[in-house]
Amino acid sequence: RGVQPSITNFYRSS
Amino acid sequence: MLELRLVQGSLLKKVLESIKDLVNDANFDCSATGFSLQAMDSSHVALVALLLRSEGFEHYRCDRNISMGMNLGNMAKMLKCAGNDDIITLKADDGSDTVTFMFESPTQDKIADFEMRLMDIDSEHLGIPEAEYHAILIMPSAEFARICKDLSSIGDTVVISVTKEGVKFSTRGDIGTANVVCRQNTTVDKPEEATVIEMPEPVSLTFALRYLNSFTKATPLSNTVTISLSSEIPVVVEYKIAEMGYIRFYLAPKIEE
Repeated sequence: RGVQPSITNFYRSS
Repeated sequence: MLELRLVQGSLLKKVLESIKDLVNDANFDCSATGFSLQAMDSSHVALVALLLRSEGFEHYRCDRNISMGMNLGNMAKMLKCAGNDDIITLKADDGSDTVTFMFESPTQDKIADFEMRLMDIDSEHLGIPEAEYHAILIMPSAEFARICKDLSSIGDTVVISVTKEGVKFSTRGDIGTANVVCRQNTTVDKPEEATVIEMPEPVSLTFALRYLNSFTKATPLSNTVTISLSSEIPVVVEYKIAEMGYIRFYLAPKIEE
């Protein structure tokens, strides 16, 4: 149920 | 030259057992601050961040910042060969493509060394900004593991809802539904048995149980777990590693279709 977003949608490469 | 001597070698064994199924390959970064790792699972859904501060090692020599790519499954195999009471020392020479794990028994009557080949790993390092969390839940780690395990036999996802009454974990599946409510409880004999809810704002979020269950493999590292929740940003599931640092897992909430 529902869509699982990637963690990279929240944190950017540093 | 790198030489890190960890008297409580079992900590490193537990760290590897907690992440080896989530992450295949990762770079361990060594600097004056400590021994750290940041890695995503292969599907880039979850993130793990580990820090073992240099002060927590009996001897910590790291002449220059170094990043060592390791296959965590292979590293776990080697660390399994260390006894629970063994002292573990990690050694690497400058420019070497291997790392050596040395295991010493507490009485010094047995010394073993295992050499592992390092790998070139092209990994992204993500910046994790400081966040204000709506609700911070501190509870016994074994209790959280039990709830995740129990609910995953009913459903695939869990709704974690925090209100002033407590925290509710809910799931539903083909066979039925399940709800577990934990109330704030600070009147316990031992502080590690308390459930504490720091809740500026109520919050309700849905997470994949498969990942939460994987995070609970870190349970042997700490008696308590800290779960930080805020709407629309990843949950942080943190296990503090006594005197040394932490292991933190990050997972984004699921979005309604």
